[in-house]
Parts: sequence; C-alpha cells; structure tokens
Amino acid sequence: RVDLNVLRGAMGVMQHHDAVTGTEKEHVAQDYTRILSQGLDECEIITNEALRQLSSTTDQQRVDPEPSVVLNFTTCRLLNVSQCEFTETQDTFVVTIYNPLSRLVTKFVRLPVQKSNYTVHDPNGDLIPSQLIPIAEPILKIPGRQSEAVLELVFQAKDISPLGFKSYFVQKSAEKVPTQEE
Amino acid sequence: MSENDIEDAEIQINPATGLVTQITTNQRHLKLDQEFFYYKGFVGDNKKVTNRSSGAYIFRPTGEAVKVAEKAKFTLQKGFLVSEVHQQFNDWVSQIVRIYRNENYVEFDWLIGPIPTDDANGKEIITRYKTSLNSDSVFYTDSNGRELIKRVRNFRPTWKLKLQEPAAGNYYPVTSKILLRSGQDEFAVLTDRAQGGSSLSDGEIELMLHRECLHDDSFGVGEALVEKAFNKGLVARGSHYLVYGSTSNTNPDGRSVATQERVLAQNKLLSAWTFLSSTQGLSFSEYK
Repeated sequence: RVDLNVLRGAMGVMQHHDAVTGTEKEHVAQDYTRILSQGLDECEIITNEALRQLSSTTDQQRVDPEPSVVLNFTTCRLLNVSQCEFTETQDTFVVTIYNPLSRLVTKFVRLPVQKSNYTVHDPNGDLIPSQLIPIAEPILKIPGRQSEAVLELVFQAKDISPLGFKSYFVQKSAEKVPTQEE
Repeated sequence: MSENDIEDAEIQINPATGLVTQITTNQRHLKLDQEFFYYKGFVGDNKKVTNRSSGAYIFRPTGEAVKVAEKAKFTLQKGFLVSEVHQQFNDWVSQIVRIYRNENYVEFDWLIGPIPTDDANGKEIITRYKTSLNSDSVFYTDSNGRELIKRVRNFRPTWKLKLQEPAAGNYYPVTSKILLRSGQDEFAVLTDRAQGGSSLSDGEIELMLHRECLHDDSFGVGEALVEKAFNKGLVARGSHYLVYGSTSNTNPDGRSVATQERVLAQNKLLSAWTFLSSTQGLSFSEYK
C-alpha cells in the first residue's frame, strides 16, 4: 500500500486542481508531470513484485533441478513517441502482457526496435507471426525524442485470460533485413 | 486496403489527395471525408464579456475553421498483421490511419505540433469526420463517462436558445465517445482521452485535438496557453477509433454496434499492460 500512495496522492492533487486541462500555470503542469512520474516509479515496485510471484514456479511444480531465471519486470513510458531504450538495445527479451479486465482480451503489441529481424515465440514455444513496420517520419522528428528505433515490431498477444498474463520471447535473428520492396 | 478477412475493417484513400474517402466496418461501407482544420482564437482585452480572449478556460473561435491542407503526402505500409497509411498534411500535422487484422475498427493516430505562433490569434486544431448520414441536428456524447447524452445542435431543452457562439456553444465534453445515428446506422468515434467535440453540420463529427492560445482569458491562470517542451511548442499524439454499423444485432458478429463500441472502449481505455524483462542472455531453448 505504501508503494501506491505517491500515485494516489498525485491523482488526488490533480483531480482537485483540474490538472492537465491547461488551467494551471505551465510550471505547475510540469510539476504535476514530475509527481505523476514518481508515482508510477513507486507503482512499478508493486507490479514487479506481484508479477514475480505470479510467474515463478514453486519447488513442487519444478521438474528441472536447475535454478530458474528470476525475471524483473519493467515498463516503457515513452511508447507514445515510439521510444523504448530496453527493446532497442536488447537482442533477446521477454514481453509480458497482463490483462486487467474480467474477460478474455487480445492485444496487438507494438514495440520500437532498431533495424533488424525478429522472431517471437508464444508461451507454448510456438513461433507466431510478427511484422516490422516503419515508424512514421514525423514521429522520428518529435522534439526531445532520443531513439535509434526506426521500426516497430508488431505481434498479436491472443486470448489473455481475465486478470491473467502471457509472456512472449522476442529474439533478434541473424537473417538479412528485407528491403521495403521485398 | 483490405486483409480479405470477414471481420477486417477497410479504408479507401484517394491517391490524388492522400485523403480517406471511405471506411468499412461490419462489412458496411461509409463514405467519409476526414481532414484537419484550425480555428483562430478571438483576441480581446478581457474588460467586457464580448472582449474575452480565447484561452485556457474559454474556447472562443473567430470565424470559420480554416483547412490545414487540401492534400496530404502519403505512403502505404501494407502487412500481414497491420496496414497503415502515413499522411503528412504539413510540418505540424500528420496522421497514421491504421487497420489491424481481424479487428473491426479503423484507427486514426494523429500527431499535432509544434503549432506555429506566426499570427496574433493562436490556433485551435480540430479533426473533422464528414459522412453522408442524415443525423438531423442530433448527436450523442458520453459526457459523464457513463450513459450517452442526446445533444441537439443550437438547442437547449429548458429555454429558447439564441447562440452568440455558433461553434463553441455547440461543443460538449467527450469523455470517450461521440456518435451519430441515422435510422439503424450508427457512426461512432471513440477517443483515447477526454476532448471537446461537436457536430456543427449533419453527418459531421469534429473533435478538438490541440490548442495554442496566445492570450490569457483572465480567468485566473494569468498565463497564455502556450506550453513548451524542449524549447518548442508541445506536440500532442493520440488516437481515434472509428466504428460504423447497425444499432440492431444484424452485424456480422451478431452484436449491435453499441456492444462493439463498449468492448472496444474497454480494450483501449483499460488496455492490457505491457511489461519487459531481460532474458539475462539466455537463448530461447535455454529460457524455455
């Protein structure tokens, strides 16, 4: 609960002051952004811990005596400018999609990446269709965007259970990058 | 552009102008013109109500909306999962029109800014979706985020209205949805954030996307609405999701368009969360 309080406080302040409508001075709006960002940082602690507990196997479930990998979960908050340092710099990574709704959900995942080829495996280990699509030129020029990504990797996270999650394994492949014409 | 699947949405573009001319959802075609406009904000000394400037609290356009551009440069990106049209209207207005495989909506991913400050008035940017639907002055907004509220242009239910502000006086808050109906047809625009919106002519929906007002409106902020990031005017990016279909259960999936809109709104406004993890150098077979 302590980890949620900063964001709770931020939301309370902002709702009381009608924030983000332009009816506060600009430096106040920037301060709200700072407080919100801190709140999200604190919330990441609790989501990370919850997902780690949910996704770890218990000793009874384990058939493999080797120690399992403990995943740390992070988020990318600059996807609105198609920027994500994590996906741009890692050769392999795991994408976990959590469904907060009480019914089955299918989501198209979009992640900014550098020019390369990628494969995506679903939780069953099956290779699933994925697509690379160029990031539109004007987005690349948004002031303040600091990214080498010129493409977005798109794949479909299908049928995620209510309040459940699925993890996908993304890997850079050594294949030649197709040209636009190809 | 079509993925040739029963449930896929489709769009048509005029290759000469780069503008959208038709969308298809629920296997029903709708002629649609979509363009960007801006209103020039009123400039006054704020000493009388009639001299109030357009500002943070007050939307007070002067004159008709001005078209941002007659044409858009565009490129087509077609693929197995998603197909996109990248449109560039000018240096500060662009858009991606997008359809996903097996999804029954058309996404308009707009990007506005930095808005130039080359005149005294400031600019208030809107997108306008123009259809041939006969909406008879009526449109609907979900202004309280729950039920739809019927709005009638130039009308108030409890007094005889004489509008001094023909555009602003017909604007209403749109929390997540604005729509038109004509018989059994319904055309809805879902937003990813609260915006102001209206239907100033039959068959039309417009939504306010971004504003730069160069004068304070004297309602207490004491500052013009000119926000900056990285020493440049703010850039706003967001999405509209368009659905067209029948209000009855005769759509291909057996659901009314209102049901489809509700599910889509949940999927977009309470979107699934994306988390990323390092594999710590493991290959897929090791990780598995």
